[in-house]
Amino acid sequence: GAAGLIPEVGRRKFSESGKQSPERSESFLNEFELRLLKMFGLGRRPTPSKNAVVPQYMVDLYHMHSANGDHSTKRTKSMGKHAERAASKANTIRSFHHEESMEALASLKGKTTQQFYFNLTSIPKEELITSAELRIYRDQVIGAAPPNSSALAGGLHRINIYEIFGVPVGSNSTEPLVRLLDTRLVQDSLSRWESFDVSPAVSQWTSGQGPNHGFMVEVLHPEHEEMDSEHSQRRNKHVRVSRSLHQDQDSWPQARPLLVTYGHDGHGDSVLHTRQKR
Amino acid sequence: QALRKQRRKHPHKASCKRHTLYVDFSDVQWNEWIVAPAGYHAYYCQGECPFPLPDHLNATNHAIVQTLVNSVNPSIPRACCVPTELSAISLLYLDEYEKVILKNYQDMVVEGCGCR
Repeated sequence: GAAGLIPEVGRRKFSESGKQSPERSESFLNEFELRLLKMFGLGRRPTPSKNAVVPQYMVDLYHMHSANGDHSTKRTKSMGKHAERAASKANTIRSFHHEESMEALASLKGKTTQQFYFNLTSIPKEELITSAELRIYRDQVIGAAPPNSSALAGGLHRINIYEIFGVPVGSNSTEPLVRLLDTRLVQDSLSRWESFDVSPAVSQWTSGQGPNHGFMVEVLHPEHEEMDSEHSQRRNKHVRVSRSLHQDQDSWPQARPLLVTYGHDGHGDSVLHTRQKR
Repeated sequence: QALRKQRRKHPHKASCKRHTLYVDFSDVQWNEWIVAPAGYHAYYCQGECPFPLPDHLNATNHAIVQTLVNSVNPSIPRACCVPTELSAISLLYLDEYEKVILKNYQDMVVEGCGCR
């Protein structure tokens, strides 16, 4: 009982009411508990540790969709149309951090590649994923050209997001087989989260149409391919793709890459629908 | 005085209507895994479904007939005061794998009550 969703007091009161024999009352309580768990879509009562991290983005999404949310705030406005559009079809939004033990980081010739694996096995089979975004945080490069500077082109780098769909068989190459999902040219002088559309890959993985080998993120500088390795490393460190590239360990939990899935389990309205109705 | 005595003996029972009920998740120790909200206004329905049923009690045809039968045969119960309209809420919580989920749960808030 202590591990379940019914508080101990409630269990005790029902058992002591004497309406049922102790065995029957226990079986009634267990049945009721199963219904509660089913209602929440849980297998057992969650017992999160103190180290559990709630991404700020999820809190912002909650405020955006809850009845009391202030939709005019800067934060909710900055969340973009993508999240709003995706949430309009979803009644379940899940967030995932990558498995750090499985990450593979490589830096070569002015580019950094990072392989991520997100364990998505907790998504129930009946949940249809309608959209997914990979969010990566970029810190402003100190001394980079301001947005209106004539040296703008020099302060740009490109972020490419690939789906890994296998490793070459019978080849000496260790490079994984990938296909491009999304790409963006970003400016060094801005600190912000970048959101990439990874819906096709995640939909395939969760619907069982393809195995999940993870993503590869590539950061490169089109204008600086000839730059020295040290310079390149310094710039790439501002894209928070790996703990090893992140200086401030305390802020890493809130700055690390985040995969957000938008799905519908076939029951009820979307989260956005609730807000509009209210 | 006689009237007061009679009222005490047969207290006037309020008609079926929605009452305030705030569910505080810390009361059931669910605040350990539900991040937001801390609680919510769920409301509940309570009250009599008297004969004859007034319009505002949202009664179905069956409830009207059942109430009519009850007026002549008290062994048949009156209609019940129940939620007739419910709405959803969004919960932000950590699941059993410590994954953070924002989910919309339907039928969590009573919007209207009636006799059924």
